[in-house]
Amino acid sequence: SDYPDSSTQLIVDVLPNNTWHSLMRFLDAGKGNRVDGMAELKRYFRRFGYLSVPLENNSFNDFFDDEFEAALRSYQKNLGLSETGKLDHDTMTVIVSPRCGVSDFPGAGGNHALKTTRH
Amino acid sequence: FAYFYGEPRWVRSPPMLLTYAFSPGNVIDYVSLEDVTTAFQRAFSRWSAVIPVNFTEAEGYSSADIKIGWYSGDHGDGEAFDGVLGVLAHAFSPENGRFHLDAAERWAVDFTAEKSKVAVDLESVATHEIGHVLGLAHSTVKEAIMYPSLSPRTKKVDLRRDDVVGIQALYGSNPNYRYNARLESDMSSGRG
Repeated sequence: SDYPDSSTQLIVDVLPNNTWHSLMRFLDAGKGNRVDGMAELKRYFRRFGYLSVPLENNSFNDFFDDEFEAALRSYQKNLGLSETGKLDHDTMTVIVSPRCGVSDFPGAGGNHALKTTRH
Repeated sequence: FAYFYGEPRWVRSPPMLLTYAFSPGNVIDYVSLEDVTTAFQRAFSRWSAVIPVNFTEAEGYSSADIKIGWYSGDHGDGEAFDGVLGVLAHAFSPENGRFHLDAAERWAVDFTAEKSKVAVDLESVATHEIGHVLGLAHSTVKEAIMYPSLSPRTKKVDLRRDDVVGIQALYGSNPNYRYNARLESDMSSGRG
């Protein structure tokens, strides 16, 4: 079940420096874990409105902390995924999928608008 | 469905007509302008079929309401593109009208002719971004046009009930629009 589906494999094929194997290090990571490269995932969440820029040092660390877990749950809820609070297979598959650049909460970093009204 | 903060929308005297144009210096050269225009005409027509808004190509780029162009990397709007896949496109909320596509992608209008395994369907992305131009934000319904992700070599162009209800709440219904029961079942499966 951990093997990537065809769409994920497609992305792996064209992103040799970002292989599924390298992404697998995040698989099932949960609160309290420290995983090399987690800061990159935090920047991804920042870009789409789920995290704000850290106050200290203005840079993200590699710790799976409370703030990241809350952001992850919000992401899973917004993308129609199970709210596991973990970087499970389904969540990682969506993270590596191509997407629209508009923030899921426009205004959290983008300049499209301030925030959304959800119905 | 979701809206941008304040639920911005285009305000025009009825019948509402919005114009669009392609940036003369920011287009792709491996898909003919005719095919690009056709793909966008189909995308616009899907939205105009459900709301009382019509779209037509502008005579000049500078006067167009909706300005469409392909750009690479940092192109000056604070939302840099990132190369192949990743972010595909973005558009701004009403009444800004800017609609940008990542020039690094391999855009396709016909997957039988375009063999690249990273090809992205232009009409699908156009339909999604027009939703932003009109005022819709991202939907949580996977089947909806306004869901934020799209896999390569995937065509997803039909509006779902979530899209239709959302956009009609902003602009009202096209008097010629006829309810399609198939959209209801799509909504049900989305909730499931």
